[in-house]
Amino acid sequence: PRTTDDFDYANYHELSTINSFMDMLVAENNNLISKIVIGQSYEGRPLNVLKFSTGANRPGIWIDTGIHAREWITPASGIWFAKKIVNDYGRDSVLTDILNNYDIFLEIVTNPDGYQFTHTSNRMWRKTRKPNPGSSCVGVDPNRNWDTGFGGPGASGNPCDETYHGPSPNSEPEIKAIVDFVKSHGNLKTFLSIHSYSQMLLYPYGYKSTPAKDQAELHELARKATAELQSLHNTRYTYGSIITTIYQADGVTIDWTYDQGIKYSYTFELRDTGRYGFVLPADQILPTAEETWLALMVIMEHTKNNPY
Amino acid sequence: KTTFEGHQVLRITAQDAAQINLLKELSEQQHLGLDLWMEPVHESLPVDVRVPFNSLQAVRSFLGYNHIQYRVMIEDVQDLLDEEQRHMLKSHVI
Repeated sequence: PRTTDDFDYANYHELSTINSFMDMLVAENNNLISKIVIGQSYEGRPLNVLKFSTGANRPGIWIDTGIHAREWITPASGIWFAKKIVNDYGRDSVLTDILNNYDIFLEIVTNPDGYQFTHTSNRMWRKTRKPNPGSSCVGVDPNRNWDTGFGGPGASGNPCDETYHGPSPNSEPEIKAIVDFVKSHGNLKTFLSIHSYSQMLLYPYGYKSTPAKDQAELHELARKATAELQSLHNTRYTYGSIITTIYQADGVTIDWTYDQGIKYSYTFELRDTGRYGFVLPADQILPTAEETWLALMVIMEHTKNNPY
Repeated sequence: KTTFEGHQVLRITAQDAAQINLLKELSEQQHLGLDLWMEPVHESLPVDVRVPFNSLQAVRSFLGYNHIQYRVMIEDVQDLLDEEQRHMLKSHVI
């Protein structure tokens, strides 16, 4: 494609195509978007973040997709979100208002080594690609590698398991880069980490059953967001804290971000309910992205209307 | 290149906590090479597991012997991946 208008949003793409898309989008909209490289993956790939900004010193909203490599629907949705933001800024009053007050940071391929590996060697790969000393098994679960509840029973200490937590918190450069970014930014108000599948919207905690101090507000906001999501294609979501809705999970992203003071910390599980799993057909990319966007907007608008 | 010929994804529906515990024991059998897409945690949630072809008989026997309900969610993972690949190639051509 010569422009992002020609880009095929209804298909899955390789990493190089996604990187080209990002560069093209930035070039077309350099008054609104810039690309930040927050670090490098283990295999030396840039960790690219799109920054949508209309002014200086704004609080921020973070969205990441693709942290689990095989969850292809999430970067596919992230690409669509990026174009949607460009299309709607200046046209949609709510999004315009959000962007006039907040920056949006979007990391479309959070685990690029893993994503590349799913395109070349193993479509069902989930983890990072860093070798584990003393083991023939490669990689760490990037959603067990955060420094809140790290190493607890809701993660595995076996490098051969899909939920291996890694040798230490932030051992994975893909995670360390986000941690450093969050700390250096210091003013993120919302953190949305997008996974698939099973149709859930989850908030902290995963590592303990003690309710988060903002549980009532987070729960009500999740209800509104999932209702809005369902309004488009009748996709039903469940919602709640991670530990009560699915299972104990230790060292997960949003527990760490919440304990850093980012109140609106959520993780999504996008479609589907059990026909395709991680191999969701490409013809469902657009409906998934469209419905998810509605929920994202509810959370972002709530953030704007409820400063803290 | 890893292939998934003959791998199936089973959606298992446990009826009670005892069956959940049985599924947890099953998932810890490293030699079966199971890939838990949704882990056994509570009877209200399904368990999705990718089972390599070589382990299918053992897993299905285990489920049958313990009266644990399941259905085949994906008949052959490789077929689905090939289909995905075809779509992507077609898209590249376009």
